[in-house]
Amino acid sequence: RAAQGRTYGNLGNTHYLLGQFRNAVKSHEQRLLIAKEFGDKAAERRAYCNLGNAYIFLGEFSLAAEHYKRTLQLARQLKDRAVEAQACYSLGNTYTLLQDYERAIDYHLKHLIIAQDLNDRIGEGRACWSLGNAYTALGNHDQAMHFAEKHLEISKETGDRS
Amino acid sequence: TQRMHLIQIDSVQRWMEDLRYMTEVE
Repeated sequence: RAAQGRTYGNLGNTHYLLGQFRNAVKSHEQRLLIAKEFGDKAAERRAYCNLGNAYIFLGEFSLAAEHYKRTLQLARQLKDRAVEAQACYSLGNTYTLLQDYERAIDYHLKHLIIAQDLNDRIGEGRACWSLGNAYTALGNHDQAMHFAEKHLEISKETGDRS
Repeated sequence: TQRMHLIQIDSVQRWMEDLRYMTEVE
């Protein structure tokens, strides 16, 4: 049964890489079921993240957000700060797709704080880029300028010419 | 409409380009 769980996870990832997102969801749902049977929180966390990703490419952004929220809860339970940051970043982007910019900003700020704690300058740069765009969408140009300047400063430091 | 919106926001577009080949491996 444990091997079945791992195999469903691998199958889900293969379907995903092939662009077969419905099949990816089916496999990752099975993987999730087996992870729950075993109380395997790390595997459960991976399955929720993979499901969120597949729902993004199916255009089902609300479902993606629900799955990323479960990823975030489990990342916190598992005390994995890098995964927590990644989940916040995914949620920020998903709420941007849903045009809910206030929620997007909440999650991008959470991502920014963790990236700063972890001294992840690339993550911090991406958070600033995302925040600049979200504030622009809200018409808050002062905040947009603040984050655009921070993004520029970090991009120079990390040598990101694009 | 959602896809049109997506193209307008470059940071989201970049995230999705990365996400397309990102998987949580067993």
